[in-house]
Parts: sequence; C-alpha cells; structure tokens
Amino acid sequence: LRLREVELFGFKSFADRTRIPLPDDLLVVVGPNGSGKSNVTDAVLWALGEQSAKTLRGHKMQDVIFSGSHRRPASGMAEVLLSFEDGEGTKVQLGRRLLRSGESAYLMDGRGVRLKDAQEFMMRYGISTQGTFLVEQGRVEALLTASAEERRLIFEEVA
Amino acid sequence: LRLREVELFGFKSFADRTRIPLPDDLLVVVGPNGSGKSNVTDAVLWALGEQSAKTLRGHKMQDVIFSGSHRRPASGMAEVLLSFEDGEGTKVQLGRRLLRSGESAYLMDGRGVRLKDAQEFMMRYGISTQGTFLVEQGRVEALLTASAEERRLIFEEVA
Amino acid sequence: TRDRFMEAFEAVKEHFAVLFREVFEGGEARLSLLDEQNPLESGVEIFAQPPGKKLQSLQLLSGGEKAMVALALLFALFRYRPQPFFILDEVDAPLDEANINRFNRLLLQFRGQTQFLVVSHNKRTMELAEVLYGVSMGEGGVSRLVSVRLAEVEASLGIGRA
Amino acid sequence: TRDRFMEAFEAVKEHFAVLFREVFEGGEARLSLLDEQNPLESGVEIFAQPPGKKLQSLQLLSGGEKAMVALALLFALFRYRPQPFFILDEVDAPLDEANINRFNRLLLQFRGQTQFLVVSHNKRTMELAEVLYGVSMGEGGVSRLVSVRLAEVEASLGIGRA
Ligand SMILES: Nc1ncnc2c1ncn2[C@@H]1O[C@H](COP(=O)(O)OP(=O)(O)OP(=O)(O)O)[C@@H](O)[C@H]1O
Ligand SMILES: Nc1ncnc2c1ncn2[C@@H]1O[C@H](COP(=O)(O)OP(=O)(O)OP(=O)(O)O)[C@@H](O)[C@H]1O
Ligand SMILES: [Mg+2]
Ligand SMILES: [Mg+2]
Repeated sequence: LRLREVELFGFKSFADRTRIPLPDDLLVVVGPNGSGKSNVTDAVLWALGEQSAKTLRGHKMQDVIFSGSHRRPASGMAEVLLSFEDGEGTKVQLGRRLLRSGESAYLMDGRGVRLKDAQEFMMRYGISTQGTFLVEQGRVEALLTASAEERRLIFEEVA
Repeated sequence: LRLREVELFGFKSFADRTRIPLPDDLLVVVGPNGSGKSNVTDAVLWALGEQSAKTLRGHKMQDVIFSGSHRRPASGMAEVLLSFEDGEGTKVQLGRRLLRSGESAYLMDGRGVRLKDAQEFMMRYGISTQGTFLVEQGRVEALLTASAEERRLIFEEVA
Repeated sequence: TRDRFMEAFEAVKEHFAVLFREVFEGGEARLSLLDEQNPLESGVEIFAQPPGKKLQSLQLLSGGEKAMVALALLFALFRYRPQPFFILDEVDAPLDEANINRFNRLLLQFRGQTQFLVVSHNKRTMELAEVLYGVSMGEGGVSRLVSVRLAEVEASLGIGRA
Repeated sequence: TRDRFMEAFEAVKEHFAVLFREVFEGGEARLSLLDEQNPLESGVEIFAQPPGKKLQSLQLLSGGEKAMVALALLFALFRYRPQPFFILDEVDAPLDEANINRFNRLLLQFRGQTQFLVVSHNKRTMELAEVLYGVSMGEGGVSRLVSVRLAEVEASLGIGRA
C-alpha cells in the first residue's frame, strides 16, 4: 500500500487547501518552530480516525478546525484526505471532515462511511490502530515509559 | 552567592572523585549521549536535598551510587560537595552522602547537619526549594503543563 | 492465540537484540515477559545495557540513550510486522552527532520497505531526503508548504541546525 | 501575605509580557489569576498568542513555541527574584536556528546576573561559553570531565550539531 498524497483543508493552521504528494521512500519536512510541520502529522493521524482531542493537542475535537487569525476568519470545517494506492494499482481515498457544529463524517472515495469502515481499511492493510506508525514530537520514549501492559497490547496487535 | 565548585565522588557515573570549578557567568557542558552531563545537574539537585529518587531518574535513592560496570566494582557511597562563596568572601561547603546501607548525611563545612539546615541555607541565599533554578532535560515545558495550582506555589515562593 | 503471540514476541525479541547491538555498537538488550506461563496476560519488560555499562533500570539511561533504545524497539516491531508508512516527528532532537548518524543509517536501511515521513531540524537528516518540503507560516497565521532544495532551506527558512 | 503575593504576581506578569514580546518578536502573552478575589488560593493561568496567530490554548502551540514561552516565564520569574545559579539541561533541543539565537541572546542578557550551567549539543550555544567542559564516558562505565576548546569539541567528542 502506498500513501500517494495527503490533502489538508481548514485543518489546524492549513486554512488553504494544501496538497502534499508523498515520494516512495523518504520525505523530510522542515521549517521553523510553529510553521505547521507537526500539524501535517496530526492530519494523517486524524484522518485515520484518532478519537482523542488531547492526542492532537486540543481540548475538544473542533480545535483541529482552523480558528482564524487577526487577518483571516475561522474556517467552518476541517477536511483531510489520504490518497492510497495498493499493490495492484487500485486507488482508495480515505477522508474525514468535521464541522464547527460538531457534525462529522468519514469518507471513502467521497462517499460517507462509518469510523468502523475506516478502521477495517487500516486493519486490512496493516496500518496499526495502536499508532505504532507514528512517533509524535517529544514522545520518542513513549514505548519505554509505557507500562508493561501497554506494551503487551502493541505486541498483541503485531501478532 | 557564587557556586565556586561542584565535587562528585561515587555519584552515578562519576565513580572517580571529580572536581568541577565553575566560572562566574556561563558554563556550557558538552559531550556525547550517555556521557554524564545530566548526571552533573542531578548531583547539584541531590546535594541541595532532593528527596525524590524518581526526579533523579532512579527507583530508590541508592540508585545514585555508582553501581559498577563490567570493569569496575560498585561504590559503597555517593558524595557530592558544593562549595559556595558569599558576597563577603565567606566560604560555605554544602555536602551530602549516601551509603548503600541507606545511611545518609548532610554536611556543612564537613560536619553533619540536618536536611533542615541545608534547606535554611537555601532559603537564606534565595535558592528555590521549588527547583526553579533547574530546567531538567526534556522538561522545559514543565511550567506550562503544570496545573494552575502548581504554578501558584512557584509564585508563592517568589513572593 | 498463544502460539501466534509467542511467535511474534520471540521474533521481535530477536530483532530488538540485534538492532540494539547495531545502534549501540555493542552492549545488549532484551525483551522479557513478566509472566512466562501466561503470555497473553503478561506485560512486556525491556532490559537494556549500553556497552561497558551495567544492566540497570531504563530510567537511569540518558535522554539520547532512551531515544535510541526506543528506536531500536520500534524498528524491531516493524521488522516483524512492516507498516506501509512510518511518521517520525523530531525523534533526532535529543541525539548527538554520532547517534544522528546511526539514526540516519537506520532510515537508509529501512527506506525501501516503507514510506518515511520525517520531521527534522537537522541538516544531516535532510540530506537523506528523496523529497524535501518546507513548511512556513504566513503573516495571516496560515501554513503553506513548498518543495525545497537543501541549499534553499539553509538560506531562506533559517533552519538546518547541523 | 496577600499584598506581597500580588506585588510579586504583578511584577512577574509585566516581565513575562515584555520578555514574551522580545523572544517572539511580537505577539502577546499574559498571566492571570483564576480567582482574582482570592489570590492566595488561586491558580495561575498562562495565555500566549504568537505574532499573527489567534489566542488559543497553550497545548496547541508547537514544541518550539512552548519551549520559548516557558523560557520567557522562567526568566520573568528570575527577573523579579534572581537566583544565584541557573541550570538549563538541553532546553535548546526543540528549537530551530532562529530561536536558538534568541535563547542565546537571553543568556547573554542575563549572564552578568547569575551563574549559568547550560548543557547543550548545539554549537552556537557552546560559542557563548566562558568555560566549556567536555564530559566523556570511559570504557569502564566511568564519566570524566575535561576543560575543552570549541575546536577540540567538534573534532574529538563528535558533537557540536550546528
Ligand atoms: N485550529 C488551529 N487554527 C489555527 N492555527 C492553529 C490551529 N491549531 C494549531 N495552530 C497553530 O499551529 C502552530 C503549531 O504548528 P506545529 O505544531 O505544526 O508547528 P511545528 O512546525 O511542528 O513547530 P516545531 O518545530 O516547534 O515543532 C501553532 O502556532 C498553533 O497556534
Ligand atoms: N548509579 C549509576 N552507576 C553507574 N552508571 C550510572 C548510574 N546512574 C546513571 N548511570 C549512567 O549514566 C548514564 C547517563 O548519564 P547522563 O544522563 O548524564 O547522560 P547525558 O550526558 O546527559 O546524555 P544525553 O546527551 O543523552 O542527555 C547512563 O548511561 C547511565 O547508565
Ligand atoms: Mg512540531
Ligand atoms: Mg542528558
């Protein structure tokens, strides 16, 4: 499975629709403090169904919607689309939307699906629902500071 | 008050007696990962009466005693001495010792004193007992992630 | 099932021991089950001993050492159960130059097997990139992303710390 | 006493607002008492708004931004109540080059007023040192410390990331 592109629109500091094509092996994202690099990684996590606002550094889930600045009004919605391509060339786009009202949706190739379908997609392609594909900023030691039981859950998923 | 020198003996990875004269303004300590830089900062904290083994990255307080390596037997004791000089040229040396047995001592100019006396010294010279003179590795955000109440304690001390 | 768990555990345990020795250039580490009789209920413990040092609690290790142990375990899990992509956000922050090089070697070693998205302030890590994107925050509080070259990065974005 | 607390709080609040604007080159920040009627019982809250951005929860800030806010507050407390020494262990790890420069300017600004002990992997921070000590771990698992020059540091200890 290849992640071909990540698209953000109204997600955190990415108020403008931003398409990020991904190379086959190694993408390095650089930029000054506060520019938006971790927001990109948050977007991938969010589109894959992250349920905890705290993990995304917010208090409530609406915190991921662009909240405006002194020059730009807040967005009404956040949207992230992940464009995948499997080994046979079949394309699948997984998406997520959240409105200020709290109304939210998961999308697969543009049509509404349930969180459960997104999770099934992850399991079919071996994307960890425990999040072991992501090491968040400042959290590299997480596997070590985790309890022995929490680590077992990771082993269970891998098994 | 000037901290003229820090001396470590049997403290963590400093098995050999190590004297560290401090300059008047700005000392920078460098070295590879795992060389012992943070152990030096731990030593200052410990000599000033730190009570929590966890803050010093240990399980029990004896973890600060050099535990040996494949070439070197464990030490029987850890000792740290802080040599101060006040504005009038009076020298004071604050020290702490811990034996494997758990027997421990605070020292002032070589004679045994109580933890209380060491804390009085700190208060007299404005060394924070809340530890605001130290930002531990990976803990720079501590003031921000602390609760509003914990921050108030810091303000109380400063007032 | 118990057998599948044990198979996964033993495999990752082996990969971890090997990767640890690789990134620490010596020493040894192992994973162990707290309750061998009951693997499906048992917690997993980590023991790590950098070269020349004594086996002691992980928390006594330095910031950089802990990061390297964690990376060794992460990649050991990956070796047994590869994932389509791997996102690493500033994992090189606590590392000295020697360990940044070892981390980079890990990236090079695994790069054919997964898509890496690495966020970094470090020039050496940037040098490995197949593609380099620069993120910048405009005056209006809005982020934008552009494809950049390494030379541009150092000049215009004021980054590239090593 | 209530008066002393309020005097300290107001002073630190002012220093913090000034230092924040200095290290962020704009924007604004303030401290506030959760319960103004009862300062001695009240928690202290922090609000920070980097230039061009909207005031929002601190936790949404980036790693580097949080570090700079924390340093501004730490130095604001220091300005009101100086301490004889100040130990900073790798506080520059999450910072980009521009912020490392601002952190260094803070060090230079305060260096006459206290003794700094700074642990760092960063070359620019090393350049400020009055004295530079190199720590190394021998084969026997024992640390030792030697006075070094900047040039030696880059050569022999394999450090100095920028
Ligand atoms: N909902 C939102 N609306 C607008 N801006 C937001 C929103 N959420 C976060 N931000 C802004 O995004 C910025 C943080 O971005 P991010 O964490 O991606 O930075 P970064 O590039 O990773 O920086 P660092 O190098 O310091 O880690 C913050 O300044 C924050 O104010
Ligand atoms: N009681 C002890 N006896 C022997 N060695 C110890 C003891 N306590 C800690 N150590 C060793 O000291 C080392 C950690 O040192 P320290 O944390 O000072 O490193 P550091 O120079 O700060 O590294 P980094 O740059 O990664 O933060 C570890 O390898 C640990 O095994
Ligand atoms: Mg970040
Ligand atoms: Mg350290």
